[in-house]
Amino acid sequence: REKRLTLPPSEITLL
Amino acid sequence: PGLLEPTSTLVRVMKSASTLGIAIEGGANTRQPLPRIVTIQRGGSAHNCGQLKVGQVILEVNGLSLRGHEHRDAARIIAEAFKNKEKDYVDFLVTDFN
Repeated sequence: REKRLTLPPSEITLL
Repeated sequence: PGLLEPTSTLVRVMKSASTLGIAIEGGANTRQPLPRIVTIQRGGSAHNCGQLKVGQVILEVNGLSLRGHEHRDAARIIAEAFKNKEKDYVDFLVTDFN
């Protein structure tokens, strides 16, 4: 399993 | 800066509206390590500029690299660049290559 798949998704910010 | 990113483009967004009008996702320690544009709001400065596109990844803001910055930090850097009254524009170095 690739390491990147264990990273969390990001929140989204409106600017 | 940017010279090692052959597909990158410098986009100057004039502060033509009261909001920048983009939504971003990503940042250090997430699946998307650099902020990616997920929405461009109609009527915002970014939309008026016409050169930013959904899906582009933001490498730099006013020459400052976003690499290594977590999401909230990257969002703050972009927000402060837009609020800074010393410039009537924000320069974005973006790439279509994710």
